[in-house]
Amino acid sequence: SKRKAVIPGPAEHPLQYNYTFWYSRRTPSHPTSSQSYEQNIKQIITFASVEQFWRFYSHMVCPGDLTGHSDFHLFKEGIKPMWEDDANKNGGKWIIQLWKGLASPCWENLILAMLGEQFMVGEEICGAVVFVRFQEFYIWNKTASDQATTARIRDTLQQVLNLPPNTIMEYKTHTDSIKMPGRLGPQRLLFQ
Amino acid sequence: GTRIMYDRKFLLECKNSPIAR
Repeated sequence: SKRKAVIPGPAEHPLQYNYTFWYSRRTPSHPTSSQSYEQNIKQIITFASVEQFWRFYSHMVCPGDLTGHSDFHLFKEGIKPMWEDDANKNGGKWIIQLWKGLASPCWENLILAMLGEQFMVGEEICGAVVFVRFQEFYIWNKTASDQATTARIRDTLQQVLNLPPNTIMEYKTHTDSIKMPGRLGPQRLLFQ
Repeated sequence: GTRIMYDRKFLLECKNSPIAR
């Protein structure tokens, strides 16, 4: 790639990984092929430090203020927010469904935990997604079959998001998402 | 190797730093 490498500026606090924000709009009436999905998803910005993140994020629209079929994605640089990416093809995601009004504060807490390496699952985290319309968040990891990792991600989410009682959570492998692209399935976890 | 970790409180403090604006 000819793009200039993003590095932390002087006196800035570097992050463990560079991250890229992406934005996409869903077209609900048409089933989405991976090709049209890729065309529909746009890179916004890549950052390498805490300060670069805030310079962008402070001016960004909050998920709670957006309407319609929009997703924001925040992924490690080099990982596309697509099932087909090498980092994602054996992976899965936690789905967290929230009540209206909680989307913006929870999204911020989720991404701060990710940027600050609070999950402590090595290289496993790929990125996070907020789907505005359904007030849903997803956190994607590399290895869906690694139950110790997925349990640890769940426990960290519960801590850092301070999830209210009756929050619905479900883990779904990307393979299952491809086969059954609907939303939440029958196996849900309710935090009490 | 060492991982660069930041807690939420620290990250929020950085938000107000002059170089983050």
